[in-house]
Amino acid sequence: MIYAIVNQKGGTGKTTTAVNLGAAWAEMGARVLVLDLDPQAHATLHLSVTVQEDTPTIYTALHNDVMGRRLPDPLAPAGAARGEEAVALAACIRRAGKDALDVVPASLDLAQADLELNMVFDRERRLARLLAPVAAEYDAVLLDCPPYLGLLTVTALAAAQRVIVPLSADFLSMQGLRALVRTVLQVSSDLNYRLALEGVLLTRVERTAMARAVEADVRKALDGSGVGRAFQTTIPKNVDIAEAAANRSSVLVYSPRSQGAEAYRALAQEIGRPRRG
Amino acid sequence: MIYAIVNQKGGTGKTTTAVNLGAAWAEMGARVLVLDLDPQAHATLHLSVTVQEDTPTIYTALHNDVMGRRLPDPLAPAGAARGEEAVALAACIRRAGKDALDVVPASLDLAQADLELNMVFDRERRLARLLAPVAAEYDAVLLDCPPYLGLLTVTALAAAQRVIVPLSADFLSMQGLRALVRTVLQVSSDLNYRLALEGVLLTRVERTAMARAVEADVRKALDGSGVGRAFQTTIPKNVDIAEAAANRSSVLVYSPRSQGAEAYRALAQEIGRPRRG
Ligand SMILES: Nc1ncnc2c1ncn2[C@@H]1O[C@H](COP(=O)(O)OP(=O)(O)OP(=O)(O)O)[C@@H](O)[C@H]1O
Ligand SMILES: Nc1ncnc2c1ncn2[C@@H]1O[C@H](COP(=O)(O)OP(=O)(O)OP(=O)(O)O)[C@@H](O)[C@H]1O
Ligand SMILES: [Mg+2]
Ligand SMILES: [Mg+2]
Repeated sequence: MIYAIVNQKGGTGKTTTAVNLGAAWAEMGARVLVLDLDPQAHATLHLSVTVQEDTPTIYTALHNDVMGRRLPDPLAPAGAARGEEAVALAACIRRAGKDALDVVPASLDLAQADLELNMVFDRERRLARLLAPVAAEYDAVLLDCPPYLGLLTVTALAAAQRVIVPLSADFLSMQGLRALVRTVLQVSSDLNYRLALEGVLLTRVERTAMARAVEADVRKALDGSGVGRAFQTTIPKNVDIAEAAANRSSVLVYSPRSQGAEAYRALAQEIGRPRRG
Repeated sequence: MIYAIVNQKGGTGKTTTAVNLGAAWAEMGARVLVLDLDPQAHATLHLSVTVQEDTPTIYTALHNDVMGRRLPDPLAPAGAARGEEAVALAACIRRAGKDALDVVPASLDLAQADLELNMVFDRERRLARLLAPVAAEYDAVLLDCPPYLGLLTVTALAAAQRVIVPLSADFLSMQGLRALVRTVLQVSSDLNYRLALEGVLLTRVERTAMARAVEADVRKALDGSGVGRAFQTTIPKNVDIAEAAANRSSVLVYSPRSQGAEAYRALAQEIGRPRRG
């Protein structure tokens, strides 16, 4: 099952959720791949994967797919230059440094992918095509998206079967939910009929009137909408979660008994162990 | 003085800083304009400006500038269609709902500006040209940027004289600082020689070992770098700041004696009252 972790609002816990939900499923024995689609490469960093000049990343695979797309010119003189060699996504897979899951790393040059993808036919499905041979070997693939609804995020929605929306429990973060749900429905009607909302995850929840009001509003908006639900599990604000990032591991490895680790385990249980396909 | 509020990391307090620093300067008697360059339009919302279908926004001005750019065809038959009428930025200026400052609002369709700007010559300077006739009437113009280093952010850096980088005091937010400083230096050498870093502002600071470590690392990295400083003033994590957004006003108006309001006043003092030009 492929999950896109999406929210155009910045800092709502997308990377934190991709890493820690992935790790909680791995702890349950599932085979998990985290694919970093953000040029900031924070999931890559969070999972202790280092990228050198020549390390193949998601950008290498997308770039070579786009550039290699141009078919050779049948009328060219013999020996003329061909497109770049395609790089299979499988060649980009690395093992996380401290967690029992696999990672497709990102790098800063991924920022160019939006413009490059614009140049090819069927641009929205390029990622889905690259993922197809690989996804079948994992119980769960988690796509960590950047904080904007550009082409990279659209390719993630076109490739995924489920969407998880981390939403930090504050007023501004709540605003973008309607636009995001509309985008998901639009992708599901035009590009990927299998796409459905798995759920909205309230993150960084504190015991304040604000957080309670946001939670109540989000649950009211979703219940009865027919679009999906807000998970029963919420993720509390927990310093171990933030420190785990500095430790470059999931919070389950960094501080296994912490509230943060327990909350992500509860989320993994609530969604259920992912099944291949 | 034109300030770009920039950080590609999401959720670090860009909108919060544009609104509250602007309000603190307005309280000192300065004439302040907040220009919302984020398709999420959170500064617009935070300052109680409502946008209807026909309300001119920053997208209207940019779009009509880009589309109107095409010179009439001197060889076309008489009466042929011309480009769209240019909309002056001054026509987009609104008064904030509860604060004593002016706002150029944004809307969701601003997300198309990146692609449209790509189509014209001198694309990086389109915003600077639109701003020129308006900026002279304000002591400070604050450009609230989206959480990515796309063309919209580049046009803000090309138009500004100073950059303010809000950085929340956590490990992941610290990572992008080097790439951001490099981008600012690149813009200043290629597009806008006046551009300089005003400072890095540590936001959402809590009394944790993590926050202290991040603050120490950031100050060490900047001091002696010759690039700029981290402000002495830091913004504490303060629930009034988050609630002010729900109240659609600055925290200075919502809760004038709060720690959040005092911190932004201290920042305004530290930078000093802005001067026109
Ligand atoms: N429940 C939590 N408790 C404490 N800190 C948290 C929690 N969730 C996330 N954080 C911290 O908040 C910051 C923002 O989270 P994160 O980077 O995962 O958000 P994001 O949505 O991926 O951001 P971006 O939009 O930049 O991609 C990080 O430093 C992270 O460690
Ligand atoms: N010092 C603070 N104390 C408490 N809450 C804060 C503080 N600063 C910002 N916030 C809250 O944190 C959230 C993120 O802040 P904000 O939206 O200003 O960040 P941003 O960098 O503009 O995000 P984006 O990257 O999505 O544009 C908001 O809900 C805001 O109200
Ligand atoms: Mg992220
Ligand atoms: Mg913002």
